[in-house]
Amino acid sequence: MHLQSVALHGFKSFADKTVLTLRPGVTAIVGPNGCGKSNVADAIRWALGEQSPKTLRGQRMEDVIFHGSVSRRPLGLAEVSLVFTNDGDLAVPWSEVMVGRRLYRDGESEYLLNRTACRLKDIHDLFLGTGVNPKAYALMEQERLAHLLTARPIDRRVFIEEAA
Amino acid sequence: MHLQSVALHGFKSFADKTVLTLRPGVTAIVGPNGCGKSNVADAIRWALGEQSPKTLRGQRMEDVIFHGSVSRRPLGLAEVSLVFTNDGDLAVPWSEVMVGRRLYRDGESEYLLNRTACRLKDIHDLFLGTGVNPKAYALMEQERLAHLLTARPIDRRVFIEEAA
Amino acid sequence: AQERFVQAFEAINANFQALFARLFEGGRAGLCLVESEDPLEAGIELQAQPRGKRLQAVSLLSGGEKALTGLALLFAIFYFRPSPFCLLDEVDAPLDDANIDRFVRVLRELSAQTQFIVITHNRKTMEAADVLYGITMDEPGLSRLVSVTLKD
Amino acid sequence: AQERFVQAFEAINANFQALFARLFEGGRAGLCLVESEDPLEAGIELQAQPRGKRLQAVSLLSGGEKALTGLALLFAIFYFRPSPFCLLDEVDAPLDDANIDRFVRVLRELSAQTQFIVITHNRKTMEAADVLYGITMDEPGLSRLVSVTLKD
Ligand SMILES: Nc1ncnc2c1ncn2[C@@H]1O[C@H](COP(=O)(O)OP(=O)(O)OP(=O)(O)O)[C@@H](O)[C@H]1O
Ligand SMILES: Nc1ncnc2c1ncn2[C@@H]1O[C@H](COP(=O)(O)OP(=O)(O)OP(=O)(O)O)[C@@H](O)[C@H]1O
Ligand SMILES: [Mg+2]
Ligand SMILES: [Mg+2]
Repeated sequence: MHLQSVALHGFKSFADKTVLTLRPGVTAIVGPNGCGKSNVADAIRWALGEQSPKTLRGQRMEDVIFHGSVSRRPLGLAEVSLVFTNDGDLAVPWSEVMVGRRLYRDGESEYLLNRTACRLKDIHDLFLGTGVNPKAYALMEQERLAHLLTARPIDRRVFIEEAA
Repeated sequence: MHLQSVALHGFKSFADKTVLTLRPGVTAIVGPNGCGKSNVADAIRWALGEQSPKTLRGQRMEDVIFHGSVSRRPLGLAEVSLVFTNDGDLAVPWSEVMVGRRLYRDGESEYLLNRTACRLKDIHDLFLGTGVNPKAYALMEQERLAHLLTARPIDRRVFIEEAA
Repeated sequence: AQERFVQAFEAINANFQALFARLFEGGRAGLCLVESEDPLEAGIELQAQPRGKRLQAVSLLSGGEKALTGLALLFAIFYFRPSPFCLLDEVDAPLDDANIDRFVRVLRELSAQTQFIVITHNRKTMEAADVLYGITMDEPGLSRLVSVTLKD
Repeated sequence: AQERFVQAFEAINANFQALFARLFEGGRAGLCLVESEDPLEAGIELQAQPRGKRLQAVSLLSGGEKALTGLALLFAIFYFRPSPFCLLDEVDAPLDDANIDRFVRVLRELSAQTQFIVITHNRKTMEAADVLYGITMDEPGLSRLVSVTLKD
């Protein structure tokens, strides 16, 4: 399986719908400080079910909804969709699987599997054993990598256990 | 006042005596990963009286003594000396002030002011009010700078108070 | 379960030693189980010794050495159990030019079986990518995807 | 004592606002006293709003924006009360090229009254230095000072 596309709409600084189509191999995301690169990383975590606003640098989960700029009003909805190709790793018959998440400013929240409402548990169960989850070692930033070295032995074990 | 020279001998990776002569203006220290640049920063902190081995990335203060390499045996002594020019900021008659610190592997430790043994308190008192101390905001690395932004309001206050 | 963990641990440890030696052009590193006789309870200690240096606490390593050691461990896990994709956000920031080259070589190898999304400011890392996405904020506060460059 | 602190606070705050606006080419930032009516007890809250963006928690800023904001605060204190010397260890690592230029410009100004020792991997920062010290480990595990380059 691999990640085919990431679509962001109203998520953090991505007020307008933006779709990144990804291929196998190495994709680099570049741009000046503050342009939105790490926000894309946050979007992927969030769509996979990240529950802690702090992990996404916010104080409330509402902080991920586009809150306006000098030229735009805030939006009322944040939406991210990930499309995975399925070569048999996922226990479903479809060759493509779309995972979606929405958050409305009034607090209402949705998870979607191929555009059908579902529970977070369904997404969690679907990806169980594939290494695809918001806490995966596959989603790594500089700070967490350094922490791997200074972590207590017990915490480092969790890392290895996930792969076992 | 400014810092005129930093001499390291047996301090961390500086097994051989090394003297950096510094001028006013901007001095850049460059080199590959692991070559010893941050060790120079550690040396300056240590000579000013840093008491915590953890701040110097060690577990015991003994860790700052050159512990050997594939081609050299460990040394029994670490020594750092800093020479400051005195344009009247320091309450002493000398135009140059040398601050030194030594640590022997048996644990014996010395502080020196112009090559005369003194107590850490004497060095601390000499620099009081000048902003020169191991915890000064003038000794800044990337991690601590980021922490300034995420710190609790009370901790950030300490920073400003030092300048007041 | 104990069987699986021990197997994974030993395979990852072997990979880690090999990758460390590659990324540091020599030197030795390894993982060991500590704090308990029971493999299901033990923690994992990390040891790393760059070429020519003596073994000491990992805390004494430089910023770049720590980053590279962390990448050796991360990639060691990937060689054992590849993830479908891997997202790296500016993990190359503390590395000097020579280390970026070594990091990129391992990245290219792993990319044959793992899809990598690498956020970076580093030109050498960019040159190693198959596709380049540029993000800008020409309109302040608004992120926009502006350029997609494909190799070949 | 309260007098001194409030005076320092207001001067540093004014510097911080000005420096932030310079380093971010616009935008607004400021410090405020919080958690207590008594200035001697209050904590210091930081607000930062890059140009064109809305004011939000500082935590949501990017890595580079946080670093630059931190430098604005550090330098704001220096303009108020210069230290004899300042040691910066790879503080420029998260900054993009444009921000390094702005950082370097402020660094050069401050260097008229404060001696800077800057540890860096960045070429632009190196070019801004008056003196360049190179450290190598040709003999593994042994640091040696190898090159001193002076401008002019
Ligand atoms: N809910 C939101 N609405 C609008 N903008 C937001 C929101 N949340 C965060 N932002 C903006 O996103 C920006 C941060 O983006 P991001 O962290 O992706 O930058 P980056 O490209 O990773 O930069 P760097 O290279 O410095 O790491 C901040 O300036 C912040 O103002
Ligand atoms: N007591 C000691 N004896 C010998 N070597 C030591 C000692 N303490 C630390 N070192 C060595 O110093 C090296 C780290 O040096 P330092 O942190 O100064 O590197 P650096 O130049 O800052 O690199 P980077 O660019 O990665 O930050 C480590 O490899 C470590 O082995
Ligand atoms: Mg970022
Ligand atoms: Mg360093």
